[in-house]
Amino acid sequence: IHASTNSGARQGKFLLPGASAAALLMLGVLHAKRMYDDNKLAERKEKGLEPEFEPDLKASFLRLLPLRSISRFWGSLMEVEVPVFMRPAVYKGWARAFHSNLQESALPLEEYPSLQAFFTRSLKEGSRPIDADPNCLVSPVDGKVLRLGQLRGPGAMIEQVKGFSYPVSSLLGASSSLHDTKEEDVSGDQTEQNTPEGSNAKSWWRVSVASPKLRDQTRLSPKRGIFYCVLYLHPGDYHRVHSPADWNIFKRRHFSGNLFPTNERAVRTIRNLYVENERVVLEGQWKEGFVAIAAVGATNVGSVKLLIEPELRTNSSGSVILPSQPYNERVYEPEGTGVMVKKGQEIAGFNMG
Amino acid sequence: STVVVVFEAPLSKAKEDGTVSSEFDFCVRAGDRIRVGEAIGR
Repeated sequence: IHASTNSGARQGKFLLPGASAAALLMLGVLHAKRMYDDNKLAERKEKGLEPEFEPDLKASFLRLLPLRSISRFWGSLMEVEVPVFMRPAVYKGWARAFHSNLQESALPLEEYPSLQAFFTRSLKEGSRPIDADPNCLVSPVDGKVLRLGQLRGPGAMIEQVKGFSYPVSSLLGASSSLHDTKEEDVSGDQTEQNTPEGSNAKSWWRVSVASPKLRDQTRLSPKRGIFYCVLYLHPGDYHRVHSPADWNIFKRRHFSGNLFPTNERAVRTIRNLYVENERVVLEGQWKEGFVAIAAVGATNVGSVKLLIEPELRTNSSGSVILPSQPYNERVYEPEGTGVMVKKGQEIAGFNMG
Repeated sequence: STVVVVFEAPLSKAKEDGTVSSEFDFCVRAGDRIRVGEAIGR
């Protein structure tokens, strides 16, 4: 008996319980695969090749998680009051981790009671000069330009990443007045925009002239296109949203969707990321025609506050996503004029959770 | 988080002398960092 217990002890000493060994092995394999993927991505970038869409296991796994609850839990953590003496160290730590610029914060660090307050901080007066050119559209946020271009053809798809695109009508809402700009159909012949599918394709850019006398005027009037620009905000960026031009906001749509992360890896692996995530769309008119802004949330930054509609609540537990009614809409009074905002004016902001 | 701006702008305008002026053009590219108030395009 003595010998057997000795040998048993010797075995126990060296034999890690099976489960721990398997877990360590699996973690090792996953980490190695992650390193291999990142390495492959870096090589593609070095060759100037654009990353392509490739759904992976992690993206499918994310679909199983209660991301909205996780987001709200994260938000409640961020609301916890930080003792005054700890605030500078905590916020400097955040700034170092996420490359925030502390010099621009409007208030001294001690004045931000929580990380949420620090995250939604405003900037010192004059920190963001607004381009005065009346013919330009300015960036509504601080961030990185992910994609930009012109929408063409009847499908009007925005490229999420090379190899995957999503319809702008799904992003903005199918009843978007973007459709209304497709035809000022009066009568007479149609001069079509240069749609790639040829002049017969039913396209949004049909410009019709009523009669020959108008034709000359129309010939001189600008042909129009619809353009888009996708901007990604890093966690350390200034997270308030400003107006890109002088415009009238006619309506607001709130899509209570999922809350996948929206980092570079998520953009490359999650299908319809911006169409599935919680978002608020503001739609209206500027001097050149239609304009819309979609503020899309993410797991850590799940909610959007509107200065023009403070009572709107996003990322709330009660809101249920119904396929028949994917969003709720509000038309701003007076109808047809809506809310007038100036270029550079603050209109919204992202919040954590 | 992400912000998508979708907007209408003139594509091209034929002038009286028959030449065509190219209208709206982006002044940033994918990958650029941008800040509030800086021009996206003119």
